[in-house]
Amino acid sequence: MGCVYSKKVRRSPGYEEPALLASETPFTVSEVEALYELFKKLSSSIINDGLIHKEEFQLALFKNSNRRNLFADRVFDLFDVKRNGVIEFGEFVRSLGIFHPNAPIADKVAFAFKLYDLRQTGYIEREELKEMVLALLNESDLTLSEDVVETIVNKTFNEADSNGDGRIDPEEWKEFVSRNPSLIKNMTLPYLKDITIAFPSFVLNSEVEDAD
Amino acid sequence: RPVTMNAFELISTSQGLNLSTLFEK
Repeated sequence: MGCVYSKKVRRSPGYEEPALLASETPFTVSEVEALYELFKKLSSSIINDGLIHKEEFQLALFKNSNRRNLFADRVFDLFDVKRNGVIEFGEFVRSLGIFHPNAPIADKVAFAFKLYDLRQTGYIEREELKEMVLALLNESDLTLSEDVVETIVNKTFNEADSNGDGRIDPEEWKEFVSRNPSLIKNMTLPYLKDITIAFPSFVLNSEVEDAD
Repeated sequence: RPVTMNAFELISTSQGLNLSTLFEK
């Protein structure tokens, strides 16, 4: 009798079926299940509610839940597709799918553009680029003179802003990345190819479910 | 030679963009 209900597994709010997520991403079903193990770990590190909060994301990235970072904030916001302040499992898998080595390059290019379009105006503005350079320097304890920063930003802008309107649009970005492919190197996580090796405990969970 | 650096290349080295740390146990 009780057996029917014993297979009830506690799922996070926002949990989605691995088969569905696998059909929409480069992951296989077992890789999505492995990602669920990672997700459970990340989403219970501070607040045990099955959702990844900003502090938990920061803790995973920096081993410090209070360490704020402009880029980590942007990544978090892009993963949080529903904009409700937390990352749900489906959002986590779909977003990480973009970082899969087999994901379309166009998706990676578009994601990087959104990341750098800080104020979501549809363009990367000169001010935004400068703000990001300053944030990086600050994070790395590097000091460059105002002149050098201006030179770096201007030079990059001159190369990327081909129509010279003072902002980089998605087409210009695409073109710029095709000339400088290393710019989206960080949009690929080789780890994602071996995710079932990295988080093998899903096998155990699957067996528990199947045993019913 | 920072002057010849591409700003986006520089930015991409941010620790906040290094998501591989999410997979560290």
